[in-house]
Amino acid sequence: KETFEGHQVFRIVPKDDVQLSLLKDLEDMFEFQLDFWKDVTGVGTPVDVRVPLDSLESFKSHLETRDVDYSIMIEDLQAVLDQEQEEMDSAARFAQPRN
Amino acid sequence: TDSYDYYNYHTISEIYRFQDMLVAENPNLVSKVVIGQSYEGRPLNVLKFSTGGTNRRAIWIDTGIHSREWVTQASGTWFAKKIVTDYGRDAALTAILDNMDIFLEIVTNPDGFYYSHTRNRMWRKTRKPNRGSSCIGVDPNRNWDAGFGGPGASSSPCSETYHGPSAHSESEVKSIVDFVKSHGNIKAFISIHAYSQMLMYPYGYTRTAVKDQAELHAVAQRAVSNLASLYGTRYRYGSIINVIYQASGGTIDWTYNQGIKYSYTFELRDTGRYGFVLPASQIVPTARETWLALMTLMDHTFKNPY
Repeated sequence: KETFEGHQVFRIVPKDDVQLSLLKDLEDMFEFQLDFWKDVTGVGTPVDVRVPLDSLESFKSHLETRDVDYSIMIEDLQAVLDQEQEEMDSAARFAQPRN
Repeated sequence: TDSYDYYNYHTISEIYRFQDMLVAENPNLVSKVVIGQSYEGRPLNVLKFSTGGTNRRAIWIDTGIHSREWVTQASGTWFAKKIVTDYGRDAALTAILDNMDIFLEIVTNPDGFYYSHTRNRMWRKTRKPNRGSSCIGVDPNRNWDAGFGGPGASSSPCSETYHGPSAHSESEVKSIVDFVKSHGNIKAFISIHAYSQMLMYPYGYTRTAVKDQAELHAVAQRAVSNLASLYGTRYRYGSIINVIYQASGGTIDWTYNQGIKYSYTFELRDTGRYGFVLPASQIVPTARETWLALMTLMDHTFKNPY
């Protein structure tokens, strides 16, 4: 089972056309193994992207050296997924058997 | 189905069981149509809500063509129950169902959905292997014969937006294509995705405006306004290419070109705090507000025959 320990989901809002084109280039770049949850659309429209643990530092520095602001939407994706799984498991445990 | 837990996410086998139970409980209203098989051999189940008649005008709704968008399959399940509960009680829905059929495909990409539960929660595409590549699957929302292979879709099998080797190459897509064509009387087609809160109409593959743009826009405006009336959730609306981006080979571009005027696609909650891992507590609020928009679209279709 593929897990996502330490993966983070970034939110990036491109400020201008330069940043927009930079993000568009990232969409086609395999180097960082990014998974775009919300694709690049236009200036001012948020882009959400999952970044694997191994790429975190290099990706952050890629953005920072190009003066692109970002925020972290999900700090540790696996933690959120574990919580989701836990909720599903506990729902199943408490499900009433049909009479 | 009264004891089904609508407030939690469910596996594909639980959803299949729910569908069978709903049919068993409502034999005069609901039936199950199997329109085909997925690549891995799972049935492509469509719930048909009908009060009789033959080949009535119909409304199509699908959820879960992108498997990781779990709130859509969960909402689809809630819609199914809502339809049987409201028929005979809600005047608008009753009038629709007395004259039209509703088809609802809750798990449009079952292989991907199963995989998202068992192997990779972030799986979006189908599960068919690609010849000459180690990457699996096709984006079933880039696989339709509407600007197929154009900008806004990838020719790389490793991309999340890989369009596939040819239009309708995916059985999950081809089965809908065949069903829509053979039915011939579908008047509204609503394809539901998540997330980012948008309601869109064609086109995605071209900047050319659809000839019904003014009407589709006005109806979308009404739908999102009704949706917002419940919890204040704000939606953007417009054509795909204007609201999101250029995307070729998309579902509702094909349906519109088939003559289905009321072709719409949703992106449900949220604005990005949780993305595809929207907490289960959000399922029912999402479904409830979406239902208001769905009713607006269905009611307009019913009252404006063409």
